[in-house]
Amino acid sequence: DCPGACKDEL
Amino acid sequence: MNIFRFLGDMSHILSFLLLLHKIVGGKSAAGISLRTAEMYAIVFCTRYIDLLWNFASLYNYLLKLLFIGASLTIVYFMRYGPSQKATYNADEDAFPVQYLIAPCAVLGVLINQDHSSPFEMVWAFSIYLEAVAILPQLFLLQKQGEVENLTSHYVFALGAYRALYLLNWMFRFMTEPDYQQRIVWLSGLVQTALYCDFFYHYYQSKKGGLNKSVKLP
Repeated sequence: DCPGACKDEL
Repeated sequence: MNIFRFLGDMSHILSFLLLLHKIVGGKSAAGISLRTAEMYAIVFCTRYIDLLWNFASLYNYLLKLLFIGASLTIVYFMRYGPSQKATYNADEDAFPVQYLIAPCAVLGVLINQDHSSPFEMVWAFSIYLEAVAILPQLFLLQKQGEVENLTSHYVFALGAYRALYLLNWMFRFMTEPDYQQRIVWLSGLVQTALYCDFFYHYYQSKKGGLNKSVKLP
């Protein structure tokens, strides 16, 4: 999964 | 960025433009659920708290501001606009949203991507809440049976945005080595599944011409 800064989607 | 996500974001923007056109331009809230509008405002105000520290992408930054601004504008006009209040049907817009918000809050605390981070809990809550936020709107349309033209396009664009995001996640899963987003993938599946019935009736009614109203049994 993609916690923190890698949330690059809306 | 891939074409599915870009089209998804454009469809999302279109759904806002259609709803704003109806509520602010057309001064009518007939057939629109204030409860869904309020839940979307909660979804965006919680998910986009990272506006305060995440400047990774100007595109995301601007759209986050747009989505928060548009959803709050819609709630404002539906609550305080004189002609909007007159056309809003509070009796029919009666879906018990507390049964949606409370479980999503519990799930957000229990199932998220970093249990040490309050933002991750809030972010997961907003993902779960968005998956069910459309229920009061679909419930209202079901009750009214007939869906006014502009409203049907608004709901269709809103449903299409997350369906396109599903394609985006599939694409990223196939093209990016360790890309894994279980929370948004499952929530997005549930969210899109809730629209299936509407999509079917929308297609049935629109294949005879885009201006036909959508009839729900």
